[in-house]
Amino acid sequence: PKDQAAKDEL
Amino acid sequence: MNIFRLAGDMTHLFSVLVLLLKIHTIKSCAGISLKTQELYAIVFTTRYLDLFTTYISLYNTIMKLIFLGSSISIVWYMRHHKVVRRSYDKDQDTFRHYLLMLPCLLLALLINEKFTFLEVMWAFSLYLEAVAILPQLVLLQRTRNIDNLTGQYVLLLGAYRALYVLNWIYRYFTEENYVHWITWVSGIVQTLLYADFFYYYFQSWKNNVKLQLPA
Repeated sequence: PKDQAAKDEL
Repeated sequence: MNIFRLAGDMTHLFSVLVLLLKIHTIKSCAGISLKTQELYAIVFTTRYLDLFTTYISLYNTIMKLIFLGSSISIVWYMRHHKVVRRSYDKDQDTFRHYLLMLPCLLLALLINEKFTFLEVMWAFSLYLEAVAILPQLVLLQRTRNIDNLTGQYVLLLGAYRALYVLNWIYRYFTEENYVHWITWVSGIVQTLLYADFFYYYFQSWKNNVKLQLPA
């Protein structure tokens, strides 16, 4: 999902 | 995970290690801005609130805990350690960093991916991280002698940001639906803030002279 993608970065 | 992202995380990790090395072994924080370190502690605390809600990977969790723990302990050392705190350039480190926080919070309330507590805090942490280096850059400019470890610390932080930009470009072209304007714009602003420092760092390295920033 879209929301998840950015959150896998630190 | 691509090579730019991994290299970015590793330079970030090294920057923290360089700083901890300076504090632990030399027992000095001369040239390091407590204001910037406090902002980083706030940045990581507000960004990694998702530690409690979302599991991504073991790597992700461990790195988050490292950045949280190290940033908070650096602030503690600079404020409370009986030897380290004496080397803090208090009179030079006068940037009013709390003034940066309100505009970042307002911006996060206005521009976010979703109007929820976690998303607003996440956007706030990105905006604040973009400007968190400013007190450190101002302090560097005021300090006559920039020691090697301090110079390397800022260089590694800048390299970390530049590698993240490459990581976004790579992901944009290799992943579907990978578009994150908030991260990109604040990340690019942040990287540009280092450009001036990079220029003088490489000049001093090329000419083999001690790093000094113009007043």
